[in-house]
Amino acid sequence: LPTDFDWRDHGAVTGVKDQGSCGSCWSFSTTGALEGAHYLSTGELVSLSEQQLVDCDHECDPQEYGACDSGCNGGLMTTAFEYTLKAGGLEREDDYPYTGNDRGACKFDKSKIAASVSNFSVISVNEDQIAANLVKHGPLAVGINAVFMQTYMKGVSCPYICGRHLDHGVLLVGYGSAGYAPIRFKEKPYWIIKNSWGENWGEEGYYKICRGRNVCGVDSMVSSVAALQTKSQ
Amino acid sequence: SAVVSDVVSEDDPLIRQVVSNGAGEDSDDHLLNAEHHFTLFKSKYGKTYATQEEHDYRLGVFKANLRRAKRHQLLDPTAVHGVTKFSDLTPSEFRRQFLGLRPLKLPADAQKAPILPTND
Repeated sequence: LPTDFDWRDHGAVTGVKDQGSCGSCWSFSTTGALEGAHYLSTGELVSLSEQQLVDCDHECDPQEYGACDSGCNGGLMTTAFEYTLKAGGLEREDDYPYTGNDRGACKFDKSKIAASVSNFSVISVNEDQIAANLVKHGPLAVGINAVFMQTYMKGVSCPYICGRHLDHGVLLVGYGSAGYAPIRFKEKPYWIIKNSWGENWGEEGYYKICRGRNVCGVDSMVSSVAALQTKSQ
Repeated sequence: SAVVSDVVSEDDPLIRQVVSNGAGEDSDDHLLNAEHHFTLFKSKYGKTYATQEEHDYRLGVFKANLRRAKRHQLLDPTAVHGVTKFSDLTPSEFRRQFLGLRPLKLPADAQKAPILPTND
């Protein structure tokens, strides 16, 4: 594994998006992972539609009654991958733009599919495996506890205490080996996270969180997706 | 009062750090500037409020978030915490409007990623 890695340097990450006042973080995490996977399989970076997921994805967890993807009321990346697999794929952002609400009907047009899922999987709570899957398969959809993110401005977040209850979906795009020195000037590694709160939050829309001890639960819900090798129309 | 935390994990167990809990001596000074910071905040993020009551309520929330940012700074010293676009929201408003991850109950048939080699 390289000591430092960032998919932004390899052209696999679209610009930072803004979910607005809508609990649709799960859809942005999902599209981010598929955008990266599609780039790896085709060499083409396409911004994909979150609104399609918000409007059309009502996929439910088969093991938990009533646990379904539900627009601005929340969802889950793995069930969104399942929806995308069943629906055939996602449209481009331009063809199905984001509105920031879930009051509209589903307007999915199958003839406009730009990227498709071939497979997805969950990754074990092991930081080396997460890094290896990141480098091999592209950006990963992850869950995180966002309690420190409301006041975060910049730097590497490494709280002494942080709950591991996951409440926010984000995209893991890279890692660094030596980003901060908490004590004794000993440099520590960190993850690079793409968020969906616009560029005027955090480090131009990004969040850095320290690696090594599943801080804020960042290692505990990680999923990877692979895209079909089809060029978008 | 103070909070004593284990600063480091197993790789550096010798150091403990003692931090103030943020309710101490300089919190009053901090809040004296709250109204000025709130004016800057409204200007930077284009915030307007429909009524004076709403404005005053949001100022109260903003002050509470300044105290919260200070606590976060003590608990998370390698990052910078402060005023953000969410500083006029209560924690529950923030959760309701900007988070939205359902709890994961991993299905038994979920496909687990194969273990990849990580040596070299």
